[in-house]
Amino acid sequence: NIFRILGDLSHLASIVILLRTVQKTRQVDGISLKTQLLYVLVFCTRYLDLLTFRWKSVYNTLMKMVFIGASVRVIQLIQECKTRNAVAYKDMMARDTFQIKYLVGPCAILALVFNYKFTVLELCWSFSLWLESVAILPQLFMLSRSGKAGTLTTHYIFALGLYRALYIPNWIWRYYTEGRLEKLSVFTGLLQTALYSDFFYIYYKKVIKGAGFELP
Amino acid sequence: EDKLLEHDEL
Repeated sequence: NIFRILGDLSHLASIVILLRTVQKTRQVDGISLKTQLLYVLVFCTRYLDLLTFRWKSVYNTLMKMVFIGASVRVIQLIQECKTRNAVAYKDMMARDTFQIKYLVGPCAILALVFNYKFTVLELCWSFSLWLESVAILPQLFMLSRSGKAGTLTTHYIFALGLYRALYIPNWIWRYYTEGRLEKLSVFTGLLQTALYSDFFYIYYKKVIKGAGFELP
Repeated sequence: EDKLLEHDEL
């Protein structure tokens, strides 16, 4: 359906925006390495089914490979910045202070409690859903502490939030046309959207009222 | 139940 396609495309757009900008400008200003590392973990644990070779469609398989590849490439580019622009890298690391163990640990426990089947594949899949829902927190934490967001960060988070928002009408659509209600995805998806709404609210206020950028 | 295990979303 249209919501699903548009959602996936904005997800793809968010990563392309990030990749292209970092590649072109060699700037990682305002980007959280921790959030990016969490996304690599999210994609690798979610798309483990690629290894079973029970592929659903060309679209599905290709997108999964692109998401894994692009997220790893982002990390590579950030690491390249380490040698190229040591000062900017150090500055980024000094501000990227969120403790990700407080996200990974609880997500692992939630995956053990909420899953469809107690198998490695299903546990990893559930873990990836929980982790994705909170993976942006180090990034938002960084923004709230610096009090300002660059164009790159803003566009990136905007595209990511759009992807999340579009998945909601997609689920409603699928519920009515296919009778499908996948509770884990819906719940973690709503949780993730709620986190983004905070960003959107502040962004809206900043754009409309021209006030300084701040997150509660 | 089996349909839910398909995980066809990204």
